Amino acid sequence: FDFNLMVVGESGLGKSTLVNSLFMADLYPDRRIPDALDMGNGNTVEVEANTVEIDEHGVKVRLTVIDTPGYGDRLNNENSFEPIIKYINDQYNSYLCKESGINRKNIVDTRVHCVLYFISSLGRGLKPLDVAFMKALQDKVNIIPLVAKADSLTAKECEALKETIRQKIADHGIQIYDLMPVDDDPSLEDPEYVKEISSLRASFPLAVCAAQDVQEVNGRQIRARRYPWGSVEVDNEVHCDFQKLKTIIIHHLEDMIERTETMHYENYRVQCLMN
Amino acid sequence: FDFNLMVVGESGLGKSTLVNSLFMADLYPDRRIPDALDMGNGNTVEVEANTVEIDEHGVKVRLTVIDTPGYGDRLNNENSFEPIIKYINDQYNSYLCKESGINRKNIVDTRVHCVLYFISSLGRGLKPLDVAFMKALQDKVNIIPLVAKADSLTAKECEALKETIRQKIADHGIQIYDLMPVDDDPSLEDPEYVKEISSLRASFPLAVCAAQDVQEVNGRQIRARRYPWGSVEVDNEVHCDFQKLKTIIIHHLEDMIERTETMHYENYRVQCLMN
Ligand SMILES: Nc1nc2c(ncn2[C@@H]2O[C@H](COP(=O)(O)OP(=O)(O)O)[C@@H](O)[C@H]2O)c(=O)[nH]1
Ligand SMILES: Nc1nc2c(ncn2[C@@H]2O[C@H](COP(=O)(O)OP(=O)(O)O)[C@@H](O)[C@H]2O)c(=O)[nH]1
Repeated sequence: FDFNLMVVGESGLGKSTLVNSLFMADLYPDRRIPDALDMGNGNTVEVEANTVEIDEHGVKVRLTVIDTPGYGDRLNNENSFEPIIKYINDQYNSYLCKESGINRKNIVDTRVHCVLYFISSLGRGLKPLDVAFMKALQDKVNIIPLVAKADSLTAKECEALKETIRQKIADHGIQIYDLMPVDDDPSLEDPEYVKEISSLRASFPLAVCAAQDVQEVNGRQIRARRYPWGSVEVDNEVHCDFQKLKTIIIHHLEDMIERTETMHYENYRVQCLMN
Repeated sequence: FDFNLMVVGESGLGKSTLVNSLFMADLYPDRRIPDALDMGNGNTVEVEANTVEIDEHGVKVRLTVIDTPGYGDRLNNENSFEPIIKYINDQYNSYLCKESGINRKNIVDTRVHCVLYFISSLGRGLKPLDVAFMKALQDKVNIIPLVAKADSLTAKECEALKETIRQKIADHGIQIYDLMPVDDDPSLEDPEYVKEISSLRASFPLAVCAAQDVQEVNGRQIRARRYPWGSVEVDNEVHCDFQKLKTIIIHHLEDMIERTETMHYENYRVQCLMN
């Protein structure tokens, strides 16, 4: 099946490293790293898609990663997400046309099923752009906010930052993809499942690290970032939430597709019919 | 004597931690940490000064730290450094008036002697705002660019980032405070000194880390950032350039004051006379 993952955040937040690490694949084969300074000249945010076939536990997924270079990198970021909203709506529009077409059997679903939204670990929480983005897109697409480069935060700073972000998200009434099953979902009757979901949600937003290099640490070959003072082990749940993120994404691919279909796409369809 | 140090960079780059660590003092006693989101509403960049008397090796210095909250934190940062330029020029103007006044004996020098400019370690080098700032202020004040939160960079990434930044600075012909003595300076005849200066300059821009907490690391009490995977020792030259920065600042306080007087202030004075 098709899964379309959009990745949004300022350049240098480790987005491509994370996505490649999540799916153990090079999802940016022709990437030319744009010179951040060229983007200061009022160029618009680009939207670029790369598709790769991956195999997750025997399930074949045609994964498309949608990159948004230029987001948040300008001197003036006031229109950073217009092109992104346009892209998302264009996919809904295209799907709507195909659905109402004669040949409905083999529609290729290009709708964005999930946005990984990278928040800088540098600042004090959400920047104005982060809040504006999430408010504008929360009812159009599933958003998973992530704290990027979590290895620049001590355990205490990380928890404080997560708390600050959770508070801001609550204050602004922002709806993120947070694994909350709908009220009548049968899974809510399984206390083990509810407990697992609650504990995952308690660590939102997930603070991630990523690395593509395999290093030898204590005699084992693992993915890590080696510093003079120690190595951050990407798969170590004490070091960062990478494993949590991987678990969530792999287990919820279909749920995210369904929520896009029944909630976000439905909103779009209804809005179109009303206009 | 008076030394006026301005600190510029996006919020959360560790500026106040660094300044406090450099001078072993709390230079931000009444600091209220602004909510980054309140600043998205087009408020201007503030300029705030705090003065403290410090003792450096028996030399009494009246150190004023000038903070610039709001710089680089907006959705639209196009006017981020106008207030800063204005502040710098105001101090030159005020000095000019005092100098031409009757009582010239006890002029308090409020001119900015040095700007510590913090560059984010997240991105790929200089952002458009960084270049714009340095180009606009290079002939008005001594600028020392720093890579902030250097502990999020591996040794290899750090060197690559420094190289990228040095190249950009050279491409744009930006003049930073880089310890280069003027051509006829007698110190140039001392090969030891030249060697030491060259090696310091080769590690520009300095990549700094800071910490105010004293941690016990391997039985010693030292300033460090403790992570689950190891501790970054601020004073350890293998870990970051904090010690280099401290050395440079302490040894060049008077040189920076002199350069402000004979170069930057002189430029200002001449410009005033011509207009
Ligand atoms: N400190 C830290 N650096 C990272 C991490 N992940 C990637 N990087 C580094 O950040 C830089 C930019 O990464 P990249 O994935 O190209 O960022 P992108 O522009 O957001 O796609 C590279 O030098 C990476 O090695 C991380 O988790 N922590
Ligand atoms: N990773 C890292 N974090 C730091 C460093 N220095 C300070 N911090 C942390 O960054 C956060 C913001 O620091 P602060 O000095 O208040 O930043 P400012 O807004 O630029 O003045 C605090 O949680 C600090 O503990 C550093 O060198 N590396």
